[in-house]
Amino acid sequence: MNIFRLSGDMTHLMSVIVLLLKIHTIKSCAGISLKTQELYALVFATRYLDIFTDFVSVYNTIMKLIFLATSFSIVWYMRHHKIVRRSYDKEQDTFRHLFLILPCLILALVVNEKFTFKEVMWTFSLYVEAVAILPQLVLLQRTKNIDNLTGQYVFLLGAYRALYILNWIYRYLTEKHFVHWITWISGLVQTLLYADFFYYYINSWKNNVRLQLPA
Amino acid sequence: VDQPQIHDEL
Repeated sequence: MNIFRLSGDMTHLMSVIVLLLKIHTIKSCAGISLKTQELYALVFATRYLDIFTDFVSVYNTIMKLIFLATSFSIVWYMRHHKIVRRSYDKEQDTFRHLFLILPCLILALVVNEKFTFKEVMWTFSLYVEAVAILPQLVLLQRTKNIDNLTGQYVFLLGAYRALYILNWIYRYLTEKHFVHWITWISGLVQTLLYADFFYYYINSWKNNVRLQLPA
Repeated sequence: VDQPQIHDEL
């Protein structure tokens, strides 16, 4: 474990906590894409299949349980909670995430480290995570209303992935532990997807103006 | 072929 990875995990944890708190306290999910949340629940469900078979560490298991619990409860809130669901703008959140899931599944079947169920599912979860933010970014472009909690959520998510890239570099240099190139590429693609958001987010923060994404 | 490493990252 190194500082980059620990802070990456903490940033990731913060992003889901921020989101859950927002939904739970103000009982609203305005501006949040349910499609992205469903994709994240899928990411964790397919990545943590080994939670009971391969024990890595207490930390690892606890974090997996937290990510599974938070992602599924966010989806539950947005779908079934009688008050929260009313603030979900399904007219705007129309991204067909099936068009993201299918290519990821096909790619995972073709490009993977080892053709076993668990390995293919793990690779699939990497590809889905790389594109999971797209529905949320599309929704932000459409609704233009980035309330600062949603902005913080996306920012923290991007920061976590960027920290993970530093973690992979660190591990490569120190532990001679190379992360599989699949992990590298999908992590890089994911971080790049945030790049433009980061640009506008930091600019708006610097000029202390409301965050506006270009049309 | 080396055993695929257990994915120790989240």
